[in-house]
Amino acid sequence: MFEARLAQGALLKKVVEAIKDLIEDANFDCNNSGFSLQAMDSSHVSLVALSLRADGFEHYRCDRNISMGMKLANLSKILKCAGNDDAITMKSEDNGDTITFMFESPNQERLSEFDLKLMDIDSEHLGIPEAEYDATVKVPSSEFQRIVKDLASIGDTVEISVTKDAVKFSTSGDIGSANIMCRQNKSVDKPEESTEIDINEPVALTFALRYLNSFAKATPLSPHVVLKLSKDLPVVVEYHIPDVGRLGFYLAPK
Amino acid sequence: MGQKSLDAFFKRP
Repeated sequence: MFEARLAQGALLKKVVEAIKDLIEDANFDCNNSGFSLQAMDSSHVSLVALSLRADGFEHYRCDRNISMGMKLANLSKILKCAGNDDAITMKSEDNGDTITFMFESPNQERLSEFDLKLMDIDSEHLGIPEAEYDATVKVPSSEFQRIVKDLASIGDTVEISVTKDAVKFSTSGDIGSANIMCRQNKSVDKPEESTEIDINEPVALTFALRYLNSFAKATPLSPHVVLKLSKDLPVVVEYHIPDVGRLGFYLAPK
Repeated sequence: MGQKSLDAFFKRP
């Protein structure tokens, strides 16, 4: 049997809101070490990898490895019924065909249960090679969200170029061009506003803004986003979920 | 410029 209780249920709501427009359905894999998901969008251009560690849950039990197929739109419908302050418990029998979501309000006055039908989904687990990246950039997630949104009003693609001191985002389109530079700033007073660059090699890669805007829906999960870039490799756009795990997006370069 | 698929990067041959 699988049973997991997350005191901050809002976190699960935010995860699903961040990925539901990118992937239609996916298998959630549960084992002793935690709750994870790996899925590509239908055009095989981007990949979502979520992992929530067992110790990030208030209670976690998984007797056997199970894989639960869900349609994200349906999961989102159910999680929208949970209050932002509710604790969420997920439960499923080993050979069950449903997963139960239990929502508890903070004062335990309201308890609700929703069952979602599981589905069989063919999915292939991809081996993502461990790589050492040419450049790793950590920027405030709200700043990244604003940059990709602003640039999408000018062009369809963005060139991200990283040097020792700064990361530059550039685009151009029919009406003109734009570039936004963020300088390294290890702000001590306000760590949430820091921009940090770790570089082995200067790198410049071009990506579709449509996907980066979709990834930025994960902004509420983390104060920072980490971009990992290497020449001719997919970018990793990573949101660390404090104390619980990570949500990573991979996007092939243009 | 076309968009590359991730299959080329992550799928084992």
